[in-house]
Parts: sequence; structure tokens; C-alpha cells
Amino acid sequence: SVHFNDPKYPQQWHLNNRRSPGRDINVTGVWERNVTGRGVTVVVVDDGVEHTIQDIAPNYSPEGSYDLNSNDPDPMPHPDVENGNHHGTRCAGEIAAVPNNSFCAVGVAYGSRIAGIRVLDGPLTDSMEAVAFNKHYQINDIYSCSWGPDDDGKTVDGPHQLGKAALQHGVIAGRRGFGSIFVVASGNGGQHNDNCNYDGYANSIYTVTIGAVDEEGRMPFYAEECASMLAVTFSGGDKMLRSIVTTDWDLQKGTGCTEGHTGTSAAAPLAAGMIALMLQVRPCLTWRDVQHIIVFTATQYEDRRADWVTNEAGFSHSHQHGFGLLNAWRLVNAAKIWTSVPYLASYVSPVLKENKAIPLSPHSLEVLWNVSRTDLEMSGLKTLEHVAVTVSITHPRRGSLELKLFCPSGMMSLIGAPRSMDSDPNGFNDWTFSTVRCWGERAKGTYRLMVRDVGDETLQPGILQQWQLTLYGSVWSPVDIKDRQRLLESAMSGKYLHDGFTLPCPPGLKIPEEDGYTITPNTLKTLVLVGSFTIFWTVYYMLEIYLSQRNVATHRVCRSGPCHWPQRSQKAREEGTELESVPLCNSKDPDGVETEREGPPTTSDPLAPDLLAPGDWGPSQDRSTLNCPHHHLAPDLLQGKEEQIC
Amino acid sequence: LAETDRPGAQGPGGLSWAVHLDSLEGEGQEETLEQQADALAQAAGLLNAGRIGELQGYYLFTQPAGHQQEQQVEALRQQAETVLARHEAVRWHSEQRLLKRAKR
Repeated sequence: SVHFNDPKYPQQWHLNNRRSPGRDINVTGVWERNVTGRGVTVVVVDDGVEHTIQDIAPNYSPEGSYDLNSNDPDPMPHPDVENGNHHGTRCAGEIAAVPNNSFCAVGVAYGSRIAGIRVLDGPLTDSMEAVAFNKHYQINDIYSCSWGPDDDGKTVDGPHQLGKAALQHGVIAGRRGFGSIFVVASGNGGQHNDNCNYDGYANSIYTVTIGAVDEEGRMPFYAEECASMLAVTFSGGDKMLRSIVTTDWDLQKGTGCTEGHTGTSAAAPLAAGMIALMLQVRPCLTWRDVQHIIVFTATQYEDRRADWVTNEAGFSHSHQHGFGLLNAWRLVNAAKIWTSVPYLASYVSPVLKENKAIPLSPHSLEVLWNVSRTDLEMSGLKTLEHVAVTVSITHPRRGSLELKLFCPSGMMSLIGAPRSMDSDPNGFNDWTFSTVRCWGERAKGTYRLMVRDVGDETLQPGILQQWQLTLYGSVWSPVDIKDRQRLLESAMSGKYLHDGFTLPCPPGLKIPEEDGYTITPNTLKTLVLVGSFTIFWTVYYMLEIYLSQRNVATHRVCRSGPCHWPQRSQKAREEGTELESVPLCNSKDPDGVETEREGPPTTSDPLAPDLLAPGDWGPSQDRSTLNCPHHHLAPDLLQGKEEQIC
Repeated sequence: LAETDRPGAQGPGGLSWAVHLDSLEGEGQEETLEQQADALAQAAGLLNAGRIGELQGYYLFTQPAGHQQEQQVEALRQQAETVLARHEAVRWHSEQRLLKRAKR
């Protein structure tokens, strides 16, 4: 029953696939129930967002936006030589393109607000990343990041110290304490045998890592396998398959609409949009709740090339597709009835020093660590979420190494896949790999790490110097997990998805942000220039007046004795040359009685100099007549009973 | 920009360091940390560009204007490293380098 007049909506197969029913994100039923992302803000951290384009402008959130490349509040993309700064705008359109405006396309969460943080269009440092991840973090709920380290199959990189601190701070303090949601694209290094476990953003416990499938449900040529990928959603495939239709920029060669958005870049924003729908129905979902709901609701589907394995908790994961396809209907219905997962419990093993040689394939080095009930008692950890292994290995050719982790259940995760293009001679220096494949399984038991060398036997053998195991999870028992699975399935009919049913939500924390308003450098420079200009003219004008007054005083008034105010003639008044100001001096009776003078001096004073008209106060005149030294007056100078002492 | 676009190259606008100061307890700690950061930056021959985002206790120190020649820059780097490495209030410091990031 959902109809839009946006001309490209029929081609948005990822929203509603008429050609291949079921090969879409299953969102139309959610929209029918008026769940559109209202009240949620998603920020695209990228090369900018053209927020003036008509498909984005009505949903644009300036409060959540910033430009870190130019250091101003406006994230408009800059035209570039390669016509490449359309990326952020395309991602933004996927999330929140306005419906029914007869223009281009519709966003997944078309009722949400969309912000932009421009940070990729220029030099990028660790500190800039840290600023980006927490920018306006009480306004922005979800951070969509379709970028990462090079997917060249030989890079090992991720967030550095500050970026890591910012991600952690974001999940602790962002979104009123419920935690910022960071959605990242798993990477496009499939052709180089890349693996997202060499990407610290993708294998972080704080991020929702999303991969891609094409319209046929297969892993595209660019997609990477990964043990730490949570789920997949649709994107473009090879040239015979359709790509994602979304808003485009209209600068340079852009037309405002594109049918060619693809890569894992196109998948992550769709996931961000679906999470926005979840947050509308239950705003108090924590960052861990969102990950749990994805694990619980993603759907395994038929793909013979994918190695689906069902773990001890009943969740099926494949290195190609994570826990499966994201399904908006299932996500939103699960979110509606979800009660928060208990606190994050963790266990860290000692640093296990091995210093053992790594044999050539088919042989493997196997090291074990047993996690006992006592080890977990303090934290209460019972079932797993992420499992991380930090290793230090020396090897002359890093890409020849293969690392596998086995959880106590026997569930295997290929955490360090061999990479033929990685010839780095420096091995791994405290690099952390992770897996989500043991999600929901019991934490207690023996963990096995197997390392082997799949490379050339002529090279020196590698050495496993040390490793350390870190477990993350909760106090949920395996029974609790099963109960939650049953509860969610009971909600999938949609019976709870209406306004009449709402679980209570706590209000969240009030966390002040760093800056209410900051003056940008450009504004500051402008203010300084205007201020300097004003000060200069003020000083000049004051000098002009001062010096002109001094001349008048010297010549006419203050030669000797008290100052006498100039008499003003009737003629001068009539001609309008009379000074308009009232003299600021007290009249003093010769007997010493002072009276305040209220009007201009009279013309009866014979000693009054010629009338001073405006303009007579030339530079030579002394304006400080009020400060003339007191002199005894000659009797013939006394005028009447009063003398004016200025 | 072409020169500074190499990963690992010094950050935009010259040398810069991120510094994590030991946090103080009690009221007014942010102000005291800010003052401490100012003093430390001055001692290191740098300018305090302020707190890094929302990270309490983390500050960005930047190269003052005017140090353009390579020798001057190198001297400044050594001075900054020496001061920051030895100062008791500095829990961690790191010279900011360019990161290589790609859209996907």
C-alpha cells in the first residue's frame, strides 16, 4: 500500500524488489506502520553532504553537522578534479532521501534527520578522527562510516589511540548514555584476498560491521570474508547486476540522482537507516542491544558457496555473510519488544608468552588457554559476544600467516586469513583480531589458537612471541539466550508493532557537549579586522577633535586666568553657526559660591572671543578648557558678579 | 597538500602533538587541566589548540607560526619530544601523522 511519486523509486530494488521478490530489505511493512525513523538523527561521516539538494534539504540537520576539513559548521562538499566528492551525498540519500517530492529516490529512514561531517576531503589525523566520532554526539544517534584503511590486501591499520578513545567514549557517553551507534563498511578488498580483521574499525567491538551481497544474494567480487562481520545487506554486484539508486550531488557532473552507488559503501548506510527505524520504536536501545538484535534477527539464506556454521547458541554465521541478511521487518519488531541486555562483562587473560616457532603448512602451532568458572566469577560473564585475540608475531612475510581461533564449543573462526599481497616483514605487533562467531556460546572452557605458515619454505620461520585472550559478553546464560530467541520469534507477526504497545524507556543521562557555540577562525578574523578599523578611526577622530580644540583654547581663551566661554551672538544663532553643546563648567560667584550654569554663555561678556561655530575647533585649539590653570583675575576682566571657571 | 598527503607525513598545518594529561579530581578540574596544558605547550615551544573533541584530558599542541625552515622544524620537534617525554603530568603523547583512509 506504500506508493511514492519519486521517479526512481520503482528502480530502488533494495527497498522493494518486484523483479525478485524477497531480495530486498523488507521495509515496506515497517513504513506502513508509520515507522520511518522519526526522531532519529543519522550522521554521514564522509567527504561532505550536499544538503541543499531537494531530496535531502527537508531532512537536513545542521545541528548535527560539521566540516572538519575547513573547520566550519557547513559540510557542503567541495568540487574536485576527480568529481569524487559525491560519496557522502549518495550515502546520505540512501538513509534519508525525502519521499513524494517527485525527485529521484526514497531513503530507508525517510522520516529521520540526516547530518554530515566532512572529514575525508583533506588531510586526516588521529585527532581529527577522534573529533569526528564524538561530534555533536548528543544530537547524532548513528554514525555511518563508509570508509576505512586501504583495502589493498596488505594494510594492517585501524583507529589509533585517539580514535579508539573516541569510539569508546562514544559508546559510553553518546546518545544520552545509551551509546552512539557506529556503522562501518566491511571493506572492498575481495579481489586482493583482503580480510576485514586487518581493519581495526571493522573488527572493533564498538562498531556494527556490515558487508554486501548483490541482487542475487551472492558475495560480490569486491566483498571480503570476515569472522568479525555482523551481517550483510544489498549493494551492487558485477556489471550485469543492478546497483543502488540514491540521491547524488548536482555539482560538476552530478545530476542529483544516481543509479550507480555500489560497494560496501552502499551497504553500510542501508544498515544505518534500518537501525534508525529500530531507534524510533525503542530509543533506549543501547549500542550492545543493537548488535544483539542484528545477531538474533539476521537471516541465513541459501548460498552453497557460503560456509554457514551454526554455533552452540543456535546462531548461524558464515565468513562471507556474517549472521546473514538484515531484515528491516525483523529488526524493528525485535526492537519494539527488546529489553536491554545486562551490563558488559569482560575477561582478560594474562599475556601468554610463547616464543614458539610457527611451522609450515600442513603443520600448525597450537596454543591453549583455559578459562575457568573462577576466572569468570568476578565479572559474572556467562555467554559470549565478541572474542578478541591480541598477538605479537615475527615473520619475514606477514601475508603467509594463518590464524584460527577455536572457542570452547569447537566453533572455528578464521581470524587471520593469508593474504598473498602482504609481504610486510614486520609481522604483527600487538595486533588484535576478533570474532563474533561464538556469539551466545558459553564463555567457560578452553580456547585454542592455531597458527601456521602457508608460505614459502625457504624463508625464516615466524615466531609466536605472545598472545592474549579477551572475552566480552554478559551474565545471560545459554537458557536466557534461548528464551530471548523464542520471545523474538513470537513478535515477528507484527502484533506488537503499533502505538498501543510501548515498553517504558528510561530518560537517559544529560551530558553537556563541549561547545555550545564557537567562533570560527574566519569569523574571528573578520571581527578583528572590523574592530581594528573601528579603533583606528576612533583614535583618528579623537585626535582630530583634540588637536583642533587645543588650538582654539591656546589662541583665544586660556592665555591667562580662568577660561571664559565664548559669547554667542544672536546673528550666529540665526545663522546656525552657534555651537550646540552645553558647556560643562560651573559658574562661580567671585565670593566663592558656585552655581551651575545651565545655558550657553551670554554675549555680554566683552572678553568673549568670537563665536565659535562648529568647525572652529581646529587642531590648534585646546579642548581642555576645563582644565585651564586658575589665575587671579585682573579686576577689569571680571564680568559681572560671576566668573566662569572651566 | 601534495607533500603532506603521504601517510605518516606530518599533519596539516605543520607539526602537532596529541597529549594526554593526568586527570585531576575535584571541582574546576577542566579549568586547571586547561591551564596546565597551556603551560606545558609553552614549555614545549608549542601552542595549545585546545581539548581534542570530547576527550577529557586530551589536548592538541600545534607548531607556532613562523617555523618554516627544516632545521627550525627539526629543532622544535626535538624540543617538544624532550619536554613531553619528561614531564610528569603527561600520561601519553604522540606526534600527529597523516592517516590514509579510502571511501568504500
